[in-house]
Amino acid sequence: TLKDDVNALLDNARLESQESTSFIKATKVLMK
Amino acid sequence: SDLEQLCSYVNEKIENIKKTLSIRNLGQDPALKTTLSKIGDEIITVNELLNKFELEIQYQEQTNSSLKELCASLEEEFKDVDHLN
Amino acid sequence: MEDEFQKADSDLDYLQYRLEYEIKTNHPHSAGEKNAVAILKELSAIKSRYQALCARFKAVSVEQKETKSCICAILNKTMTMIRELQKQTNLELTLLTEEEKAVTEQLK
Repeated sequence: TLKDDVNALLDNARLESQESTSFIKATKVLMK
Repeated sequence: SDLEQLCSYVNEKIENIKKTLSIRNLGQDPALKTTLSKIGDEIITVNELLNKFELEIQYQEQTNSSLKELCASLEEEFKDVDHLN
Repeated sequence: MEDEFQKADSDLDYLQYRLEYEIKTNHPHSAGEKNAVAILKELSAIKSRYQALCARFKAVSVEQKETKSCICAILNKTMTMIRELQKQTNLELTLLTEEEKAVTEQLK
């Protein structure tokens, strides 16, 4: 179960990173 | 809370002793040996996953700093617009 | 009371030591095999590493959400004020481009 928990958390962390990257891009478009 | 800390400290030691007791008959029980060896392999796998997870967290901490910089420069821009207003 | 706790603590340590010594002596691990006691220790080490990383990740996530909502709030009030300014100065309202509309929706 520890392995499954870490896998789930890793997927969650990667998803959050993608969201943040697109958030920063969107913000920079509006700043222009 | 000191007493609670003391209790969890002692409980953790007791838990460790119980775990070590569970492998005491390692020799008599070959299945136990196999299980233990599998756990050993899983530990390597989980450690590799934790390494990836730690890298992801470091990346997120860097992203946080960029978001904070963005927030600060936006605040400056708002002040300019407010001043214009 | 304190002496009793001290004694219990050292008794537990001695118990742990004797058990590990007995396992290592009675079941020496052959080459390539893993030392049973070491595996147990690694198991608890990996659990505490996991808990530490979870706590770190949680803190990062909370901080990230706060900064993002702060950015959205500033963007909103800036864009509102720019529209006000354009009205006051009779400048024609520059419409948002498709891209700007899309990202505005996204940030909402």
